Amino acid sequence: LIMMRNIWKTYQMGTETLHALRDVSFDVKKGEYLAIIGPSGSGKSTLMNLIGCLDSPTRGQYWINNNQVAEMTDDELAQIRNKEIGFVFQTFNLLARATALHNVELPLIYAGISASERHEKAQAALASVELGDRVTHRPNELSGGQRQRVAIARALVNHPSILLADEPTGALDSKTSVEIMSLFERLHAEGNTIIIVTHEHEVAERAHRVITIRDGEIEKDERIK
Amino acid sequence: LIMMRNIWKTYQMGTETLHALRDVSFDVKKGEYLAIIGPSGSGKSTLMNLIGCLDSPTRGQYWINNNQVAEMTDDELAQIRNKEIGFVFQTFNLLARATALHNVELPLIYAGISASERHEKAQAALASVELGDRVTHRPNELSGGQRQRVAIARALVNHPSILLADEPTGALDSKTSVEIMSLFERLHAEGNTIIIVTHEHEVAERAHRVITIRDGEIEKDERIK
Ligand SMILES: Nc1ncnc2c1ncn2[C@@H]1O[C@H](COP(=O)(O)OP(=O)(O)OP(=O)(O)O)[C@@H](O)[C@H]1O
Ligand SMILES: Nc1ncnc2c1ncn2[C@@H]1O[C@H](COP(=O)(O)OP(=O)(O)OP(=O)(O)O)[C@@H](O)[C@H]1O
Ligand SMILES: [Mg+2]
Ligand SMILES: [Mg+2]
Repeated sequence: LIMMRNIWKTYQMGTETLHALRDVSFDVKKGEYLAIIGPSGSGKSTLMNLIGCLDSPTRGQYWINNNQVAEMTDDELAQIRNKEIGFVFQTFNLLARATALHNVELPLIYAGISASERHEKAQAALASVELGDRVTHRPNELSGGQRQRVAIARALVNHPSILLADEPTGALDSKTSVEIMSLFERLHAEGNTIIIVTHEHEVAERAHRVITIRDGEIEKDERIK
Repeated sequence: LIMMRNIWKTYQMGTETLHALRDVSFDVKKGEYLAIIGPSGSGKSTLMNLIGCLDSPTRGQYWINNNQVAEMTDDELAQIRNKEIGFVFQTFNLLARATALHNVELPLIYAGISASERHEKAQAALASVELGDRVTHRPNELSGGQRQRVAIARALVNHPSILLADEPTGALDSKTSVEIMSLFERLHAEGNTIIIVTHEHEVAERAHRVITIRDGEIEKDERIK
């Protein structure tokens, strides 16, 4: 499903060259449940943005579904990002002036779904993360963990076959984290591919494979189930 | 130092009345190390904003240093917020177009510190959170955990006697979390007052007292050391 070969991501800062990712190579098969763990600043979000086609590498090749991402048209990329991939951002990236409901409807609008069906699907997605009673709240009328759950609901509403989640339980208490992890496990059991970035070992342990990243490089790649 | 009596925080949403805090009362003595723990949406950030004089209660009284906050002048409030309290926000609240260094200098600018002394203090604060090599980066050129550490450095740079930290290790890996918690313990050992909101039990266990909040009410208030 996903193939990364010799991926580098480099930023030029004045005279300084910063390598956020160095010569990263790995494969992810369809239906895998992978956790990516590593210290702060080690390159996890950078890697997730590349996997999600939200950014492009400085060097190296990235194939998704046997297509080289660098060769895709804008339409093909938009298709992948909106229909095949659900992305939970580390900083949520919600629209500040839209309600929770409207934020979750956004991917459905892009998918051309009718208004009444959108409403229903967005309501259901918010109910699945225990926010059924917060649908009219805007992000600044929600707690940190509630905003994170809106971001999760939005990533799931289009039933993506690939879920990319960057620290999806970072703002959640343990009980809510357990509920979200069960949600992800159900998705995985349905045959979908899950890639989670996390700092928390309890979250990483629920994946089937763990990649450890340090200073932009893969340090370890272990099958744990 | 801090006295809260019968505090309510209520939001009116159309016909619906939402009580984020209900009849909350407690005291915090000078030099205490308190953790506030509770589920997502239970009212922790709301309470922190009241303690930090960033918001006012709908009902009830709040005294800090024997002064009723509701009776303070704008000058007195500004003085407290800028000189006595250091606040680590759950969402960091960094200036997007300023470097890490400039973000950390901000409280020193308000305190009227000279430019050269500001530079030096801000550099030292960033070094204390292991970001000495990221001082010229802007927030969007930093990882999630790096942004959180800039927010921590900014809260500490003015040597506040009261540190209010809302989920200060939420975006940090375990090693970095341990470093930040040691930093807070040193501050506490120097006689300062520390109030931390956290979901993580390992973080709460390092405090001397833990208040558990649920649905806007105090459920438990335990001395643990
Ligand atoms: N636009 C940029 N310009 C320069 N450096 C950057 C930029 N974006 C990220 N970096 C640097 O690249 C490195 C990797 O960042 P990344 O966000 O991938 O880390 P991370 O592993 O997700 O960290 P965290 O766990 O703290 O979220 C960091 O050291 C960061 O400072
Ligand atoms: N401006 C607002 N208008 C309406 N409701 C609000 C507003 N701000 C917060 N709330 C509600 O008040 C409750 C408490 O919010 P608060 O941010 O204090 O929770 P929290 O304990 O910090 O949660 P978390 O652990 O998720 O950060 C939440 O249920 C939230 O939806
Ligand atoms: Mg990150
Ligand atoms: Mg909060």
